[in-house]
Amino acid sequence: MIEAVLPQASLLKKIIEAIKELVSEANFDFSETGIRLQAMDKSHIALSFLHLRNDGFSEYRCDRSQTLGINLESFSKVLKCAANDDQVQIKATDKAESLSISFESTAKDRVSEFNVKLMDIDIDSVDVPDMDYQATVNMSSQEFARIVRDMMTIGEAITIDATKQGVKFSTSGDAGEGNILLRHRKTIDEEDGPSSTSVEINEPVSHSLALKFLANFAKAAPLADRVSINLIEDAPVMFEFKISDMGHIRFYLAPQIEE
Amino acid sequence: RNCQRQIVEYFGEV
Repeated sequence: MIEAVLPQASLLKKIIEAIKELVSEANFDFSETGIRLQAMDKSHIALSFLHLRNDGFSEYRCDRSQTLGINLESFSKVLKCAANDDQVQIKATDKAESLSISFESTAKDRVSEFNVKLMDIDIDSVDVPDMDYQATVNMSSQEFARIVRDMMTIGEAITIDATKQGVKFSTSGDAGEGNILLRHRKTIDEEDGPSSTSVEINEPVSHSLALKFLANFAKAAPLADRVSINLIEDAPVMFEFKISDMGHIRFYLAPQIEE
Repeated sequence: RNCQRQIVEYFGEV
């Protein structure tokens, strides 16, 4: 038996919106400690990873570990039937064939219940190692979304250069080229404002990435004020959006290399 | 020409 309650449906809506473009179907692994999801896009170049800890839910019960395969488009459609402030409960019995999702209004005078069919999803899982990144950029997630949007008007790829001075995003295309530099601020305090950027760096590092994936990652911006971009030579770039006090979404993207 | 290796080429398969 699985039962998880979130006080606000908006959080679950944002989580599913952040990954549904990249992944159409995914396995949600429920265990005593919380929920995990790992899924790759069709081309296996981007990996989405979600972790929600049990203590972030207002109620959480998982009697035995269980994997639920869910079509994210269907999940998203059902979540659109919830008001943002509704309490949401998800529930599945052992060996269930569907996931029960119910919404309760703040006044507790309206309760709706939906069932989404579960599916067997055969996916390749990867073992993501803990890595010592050479550079970590911490910046406003809104700023990140804006840069991605701006760069897409010119090119299809973006180069991220992290140095002690800051982080530079650049692109080029048939129409021309452009770059945006965010200077490093030593401390991110209120004086600097929430839009400031920090770059923790051991060694300068540069990667080129396909912008279309970053546009998908930027859909996680409503979940978190900040995003961290973690770079290391010869490995996927990791983008992390923290989900307030309960976990995170991480996206790993393989860099473009010259053939 | 630019190309990308798949994620599994960086991280091992489970």
